[in-house]
Amino acid sequence: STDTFSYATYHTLDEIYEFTDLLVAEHPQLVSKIQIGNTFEGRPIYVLKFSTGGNNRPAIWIDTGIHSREWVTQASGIWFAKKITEDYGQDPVLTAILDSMDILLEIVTNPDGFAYTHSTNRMWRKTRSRTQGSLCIGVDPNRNWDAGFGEPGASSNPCSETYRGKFANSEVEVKSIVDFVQNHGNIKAFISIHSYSQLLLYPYGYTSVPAPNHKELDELAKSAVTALASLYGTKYTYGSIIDTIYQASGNTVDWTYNQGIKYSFTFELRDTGRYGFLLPASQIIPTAKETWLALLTIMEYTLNHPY
Amino acid sequence: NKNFVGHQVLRIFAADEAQVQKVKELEDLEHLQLDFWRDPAGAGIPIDVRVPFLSIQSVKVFLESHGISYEIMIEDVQSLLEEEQKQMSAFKTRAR
Repeated sequence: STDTFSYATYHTLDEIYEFTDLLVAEHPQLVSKIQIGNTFEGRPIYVLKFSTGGNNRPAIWIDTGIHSREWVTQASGIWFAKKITEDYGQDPVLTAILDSMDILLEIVTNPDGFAYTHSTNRMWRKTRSRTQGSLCIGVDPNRNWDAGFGEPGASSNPCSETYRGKFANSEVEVKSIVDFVQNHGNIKAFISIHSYSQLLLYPYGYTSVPAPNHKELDELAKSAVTALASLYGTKYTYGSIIDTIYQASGNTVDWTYNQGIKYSFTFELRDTGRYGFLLPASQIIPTAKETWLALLTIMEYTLNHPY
Repeated sequence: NKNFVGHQVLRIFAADEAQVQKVKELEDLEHLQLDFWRDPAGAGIPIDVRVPFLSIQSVKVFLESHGISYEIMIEDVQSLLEEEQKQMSAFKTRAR
């Protein structure tokens, strides 16, 4: 049962996929599982769809764990999934959102990389695709999107951790989302979750030209980090990617924003200053709980500010 | 599983742009096999880097010779990974 599932420990890919199957079985009227593709190594890529009905309703996308070693993100994704099933019908804000919109949640965005972190190299970040002419493996799936692809802020070296790939969407894990988003055509918010360093970022990363909705995104980010901090006082910095960290071309939310998804954000979750990617499992639930408040803020705003 | 015995994660504090550039030079030294967890972004923003055991001395000497301050964020990556594994195994035992 998902009631007895342990949310305060890290899980393997198989365990996460078993969890999602259980959740779907327990809430067939609310949750369904969509396979959006297969990874380079042939693993299925799943998205959980939370929907209370209607055809092609406007949707909110949340993905966790595109960088496989950021284990607290996949673990938070599991917690979010359970939280949605618990709170629908109980929490007025989430209920209002789901009565009008769908939530799409991809818990393991890079399944090959994630499996590899469990079996072989805990520090693996990229996909597991082969690059012709190189012994080095994998592409940074957060540099492989068709938004400023190939510009400064990503590497052309296959051995680099920020290798962008040979061409945009070369990674099936990226292309599967691209196809899904374009076929869906009605996604209104897109939130991509990473760890760590306590940031909430919005486009752009590939250019210093402010996004047309810069002011609105900045205000929404401020509200979201304020809500997040209200639980445990965790302080987040917010702003555009390029202004807040550094130039990053070919990243996820620049592409989604350019597709017309105005509310495009990326999170970097908790940084205790002590553990980095090795955040102890005891911090999964606090991290997920505080992040949920920020997610809810963005989702509610999306509901109330249609475009 | 890949072994991370003796790997350390250093938290580096670059005081100005010149020091940020110096740390970026480290990124280009492939033989050191550094893994930047938080890339050099700007002065005053912490930079975290996992340093394999064999490169620790060189990196620390480089930082100290350029007056760049740092602290050890993780003393031994492998010991943290073993803790993590132990916790996961304990959970599985309980679950069974």
